[in-house]
Amino acid sequence: LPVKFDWRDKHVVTQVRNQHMCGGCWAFSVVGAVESAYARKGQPLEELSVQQVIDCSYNNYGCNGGTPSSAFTWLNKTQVKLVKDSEYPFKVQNGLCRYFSDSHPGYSIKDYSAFDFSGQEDEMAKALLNFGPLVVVVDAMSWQDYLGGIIQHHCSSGEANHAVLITGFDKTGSTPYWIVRNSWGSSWGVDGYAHVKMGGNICGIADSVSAVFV
Amino acid sequence: DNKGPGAAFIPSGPRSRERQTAAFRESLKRHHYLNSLFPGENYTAVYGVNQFSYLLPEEFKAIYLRSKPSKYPRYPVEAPKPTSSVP
Repeated sequence: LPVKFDWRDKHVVTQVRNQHMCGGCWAFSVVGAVESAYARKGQPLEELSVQQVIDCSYNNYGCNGGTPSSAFTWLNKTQVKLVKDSEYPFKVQNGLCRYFSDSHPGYSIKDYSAFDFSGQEDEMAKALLNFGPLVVVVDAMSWQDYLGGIIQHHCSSGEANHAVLITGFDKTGSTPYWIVRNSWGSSWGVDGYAHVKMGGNICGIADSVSAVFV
Repeated sequence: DNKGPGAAFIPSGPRSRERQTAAFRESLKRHHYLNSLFPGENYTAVYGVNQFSYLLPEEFKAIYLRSKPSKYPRYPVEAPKPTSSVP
């Protein structure tokens, strides 16, 4: 395991986005994972449509909430092709699902995996290297006030409420940490990212971990 | 004071100025508390004014924390193979 790794350095992570007042973190994290999965396969790094997932993932509640697992299940079962963000832009509210013809270019998934890595964060780091950025659900209550540094306290496992995307980790310092892409804009945290201590399942970061395959 | 730090991030909508001010005051108290508990710890997180400081915690939770975890199986770690079986 390298002491430091970040998929951003491989240019396979899109820019931090802003969900504004839409509770669609689950869609942002899932779409971010699909974007990175295609870029890892050699496709151009493209922003895909979060709005399409918000509107069309019938087993979720759009801007009123949802879970990454339901979104991945929907993507896998329906083989829906995600279109580019520019074709189906984010509008900060639920809308009617737009359908595209089968010939319309888009990005579907082949499969996804989901595991509980609590107590196994080194294995989780290996999974990050092997499978790409990981979608996780964390307790982000104290993240309301986060400015920077390594989150080590003030959150708990078992109370997760926010979906994000882990893009890397850094074990070079005395406090190893996960590098976590959020969807609250780049002015939040460390250029839109949070650093969460590795080990100890801080904020429940290892409880619900999923990866996507394309 | 709406012209203070974070003024650019005041959410639009029908929230009263009084409510925003109350939320901001509560945020300042919360930041002080969060920053006071582990002051000597290396690289520990810092908490302060950002775009969410004009929201009460319950408002923040209702707007932004709209996901929940799913129960997944534990990751199966491969048992290490004895070296005699490694070609």
